[in-house]
Amino acid sequence: ASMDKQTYIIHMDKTKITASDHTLGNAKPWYELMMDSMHEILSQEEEDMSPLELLYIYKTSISGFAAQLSTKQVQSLKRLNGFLSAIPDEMLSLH
Amino acid sequence: ITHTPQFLGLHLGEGLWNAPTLASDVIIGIVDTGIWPEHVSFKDSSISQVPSRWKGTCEEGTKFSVANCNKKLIGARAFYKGYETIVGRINETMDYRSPRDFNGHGTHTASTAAGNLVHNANFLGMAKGLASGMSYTSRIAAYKACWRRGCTNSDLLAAIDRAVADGVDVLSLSLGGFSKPYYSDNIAIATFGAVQNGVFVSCSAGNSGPFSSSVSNAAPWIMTVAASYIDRSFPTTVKLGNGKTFEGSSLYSGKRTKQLPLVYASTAGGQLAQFCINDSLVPKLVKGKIVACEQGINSRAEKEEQVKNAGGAGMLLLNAEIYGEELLADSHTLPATSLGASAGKAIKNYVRLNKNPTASIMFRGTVYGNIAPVMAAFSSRGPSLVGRDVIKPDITAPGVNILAAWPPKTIPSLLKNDKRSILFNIISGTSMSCPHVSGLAALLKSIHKDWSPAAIKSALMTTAYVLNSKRAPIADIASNSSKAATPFAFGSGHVNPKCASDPGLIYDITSEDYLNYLCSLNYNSTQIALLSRGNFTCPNNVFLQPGDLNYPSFAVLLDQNASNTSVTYKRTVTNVGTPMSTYVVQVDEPNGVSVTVEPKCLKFENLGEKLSYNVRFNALRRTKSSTNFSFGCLIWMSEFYTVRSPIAVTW
Repeated sequence: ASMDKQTYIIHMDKTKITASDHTLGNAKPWYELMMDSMHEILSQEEEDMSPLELLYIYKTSISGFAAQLSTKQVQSLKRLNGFLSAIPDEMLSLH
Repeated sequence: ITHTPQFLGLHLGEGLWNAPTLASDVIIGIVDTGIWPEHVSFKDSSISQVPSRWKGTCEEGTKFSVANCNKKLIGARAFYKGYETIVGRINETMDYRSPRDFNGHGTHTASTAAGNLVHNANFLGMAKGLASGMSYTSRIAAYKACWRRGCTNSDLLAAIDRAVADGVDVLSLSLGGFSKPYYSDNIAIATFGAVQNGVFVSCSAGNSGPFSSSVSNAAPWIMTVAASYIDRSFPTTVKLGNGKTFEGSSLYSGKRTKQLPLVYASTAGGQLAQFCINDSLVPKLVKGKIVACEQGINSRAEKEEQVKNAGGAGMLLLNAEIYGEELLADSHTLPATSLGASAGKAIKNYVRLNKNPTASIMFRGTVYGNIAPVMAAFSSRGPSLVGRDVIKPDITAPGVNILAAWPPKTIPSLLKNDKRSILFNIISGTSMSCPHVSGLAALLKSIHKDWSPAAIKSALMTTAYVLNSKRAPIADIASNSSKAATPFAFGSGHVNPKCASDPGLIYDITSEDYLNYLCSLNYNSTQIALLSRGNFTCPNNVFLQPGDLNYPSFAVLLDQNASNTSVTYKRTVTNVGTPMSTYVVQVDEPNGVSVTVEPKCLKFENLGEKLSYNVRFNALRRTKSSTNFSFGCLIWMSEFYTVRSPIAVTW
């Protein structure tokens, strides 16, 4: 499963990130709610239980995170409230 | 950097380099290969305490500790998680897993933007002088996100995100990739967030010129920087056995060669010997001779390596036709020089027609006073593939043969057996021009603390100049300097810091304006949300067209087949010059287009006052021989100010 994974940059609409039922009432920042939802969704996947390999959470100039994900996990994450896009990571060059 | 400050009109104790301007606290974030903190360019003498607003830090890592930061280098972080997932764990014999710079590029760009004063800086005696960054009292924060094989987007985004949170005022990115729509371009997305937070973002345009539409980092909120030659060169004279001489360029610091046998292609080796690729040169044919190598297939350093390994006594690097008379100076370890395409052609003919061709190379050191600026052939060109309604690149700054700080443990040449240790290196690229503009933006920010990133950008663009030191149009070296460069090469022109500090009028742009521009591109709500981060809805009942973005230049798209088509764009200018001032418009019409401006006169009574005008571009009848582009400009002139906007028409 790890071999099939690649790094994606997941862009989120932070205004649409809401607490799930059991986290309601917690005054968590949006990115913590996002992580909660993401773990919840991925843990529901029966076939792919490999742990999430989170690289970064982006909080200031963009909203989202970078993680190593399988294509199945990417599909699952599309169910996240506020999900906008998943862009595969790529290499840029010095000029 | 030595000499470029003077070339740009910056002098110690005067104008933008006077005490009040320099006392201001501006923080420049450099996203690059890290930094060599002990370098004399980053000493913190004469610099005040770190401002309390600064939230950054110096991260510990391999051969890097908190103690490496000071009042000059106030932040240093490293981002490698994305890189290591793609390339594997960083080999610490090849790089430092910390903000320390192994490559040299980040140290060079950081010192160009904001390096402190260093007397008698030089590269092996060349380009000697007082070195300083463009804004030599500004603070530096180094965000290392580029490693041996490149920079991953995930690391770059982490660096940008962190830099903005830390509180940088200016971000400098001398890197890039292929251009793509803004909603799928991670750098465009992240830098939009930076600009929303008041950060000025300067990016290199790329080194893929002179090919058309090669520009990268072309989002309108980014300052996209092209590269030029300054008036300094490192000339060589190549003399052939037939008496003909050619001028080249080299940073070789040794003596001239004797007149030696000259070999090329089949007289130097086997297949592809003309490119001096791996194992193509035959030592018995090359030993003790000068080898001519054509540009292409492998790098310039690799060609030198091959010539050295085969026992060559010297090398002539011949430009491919497309790069014209481009003359980049390389820090060779054997007598070698680059030569333009026309010299290359003559030399290849000479070798073919003579049984015993010979050549010598003389190295003439550092020479000043060339006609300048001239556009570098390698500098990437517009029009932008993703936003034809904005002229890109935006501006030009020095980017050829730039001396700046270098880690003493990093060899200057990329050659395997180079043992030289230097403190300053001379390299070329839009990577080098970009931090010039970052530093200049910091200077403007220090004077005009309330100016938005777009206002600073406008000031730099509308005051840029388009004539060289001989009062002739800036030439393009890709055309052998026979043709004037166009706005698709130099944008609004060559940066002019003194005028930019007092531009008279500015074209300001808010975050909402940029988002309306994206709406006018028919982006859907998801695409808009990617950039706005979710708090913007396109207005319903408003006519939006991309050309109405309040940009300081005009990119006009006209239909080739329809006669009498026209477009009208609106602009709003803010008076930042003198309170009571009158501006009159002057237009240099692009070929095949009539331009009408209403009103033709703008009368301001107060500072900060905004006035709008409409400009109508009307297509005239065109001939079949017409090119796809034509260029002009629109200038608002007052008693004290000239506010110039280039016009580029694409048919």
